[in-house]
Amino acid sequence: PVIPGPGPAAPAIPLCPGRLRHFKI
Amino acid sequence: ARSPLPSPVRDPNCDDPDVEQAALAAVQYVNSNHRHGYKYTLNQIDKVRVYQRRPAGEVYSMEIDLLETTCHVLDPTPLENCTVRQLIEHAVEGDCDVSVLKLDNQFVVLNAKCESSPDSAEDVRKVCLDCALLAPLNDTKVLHAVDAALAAFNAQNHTSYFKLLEISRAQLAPLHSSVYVEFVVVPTDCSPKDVADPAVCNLLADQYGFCKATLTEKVGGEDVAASCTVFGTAPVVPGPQPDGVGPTVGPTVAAGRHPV
Repeated sequence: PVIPGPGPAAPAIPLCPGRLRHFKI
Repeated sequence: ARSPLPSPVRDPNCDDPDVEQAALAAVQYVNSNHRHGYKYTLNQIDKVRVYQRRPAGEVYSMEIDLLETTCHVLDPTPLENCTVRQLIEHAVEGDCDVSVLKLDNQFVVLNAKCESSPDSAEDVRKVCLDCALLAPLNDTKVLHAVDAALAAFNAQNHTSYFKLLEISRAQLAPLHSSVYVEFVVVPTDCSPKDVADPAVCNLLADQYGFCKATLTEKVGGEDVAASCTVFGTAPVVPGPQPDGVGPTVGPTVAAGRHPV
């Protein structure tokens, strides 16, 4: 029996918004 | 006619090194292209999308959040030495949409559209019940405080008569018992003593003073304390520092700055 490989990797979700450098208003 | 194919795009992470470099180039562009108010520093990169540009290069289309610092835009202090205005000082944020071209590893800003907005009074009250709040720059109490502070400064100063260039910031303490103002002045070719008509005094080019002052109302009168830092090569005679002034400007940190 052929074991199906893992499906296509999910597209990498861009990490946004980025890091907070000071504080949020 | 077929519309040109959209150029291929990529969506990098907002904290990728090249994205941060593009954002810092935009911050430098913003600070060098406005002549009033304060320098801004990068707080957060909200969004970024990168477009291929023909024949070469990439365009970073970004949304960035900035925060106001305590350095006036005319202050030669490097941005990295400028303190971010804190929440209890009634912070101001900037929101910018920018396009930055990356070509041969150089970042060039193509355009930038920014809006600034102060924190809400409610949010300031959450962190500080009795902190002074920002006031309109044309408030009559603000205008009076600046007039009184500039008159007091000119009365102390012995070399040059200073004129007002810009009221940069004003705060009213609760119950309006005191007014805290920051403003920019320019030295003139008049001596403080012989100023009959300030209109005849000519501004000395490329020299500025950044002043901080507090006017406090008291029974039967008012107290005003002002201190100014002069940028550039204005002749400076260090005047007596008024005691009780608001946050005085720090010692000279950059060539050409002289607390007076």
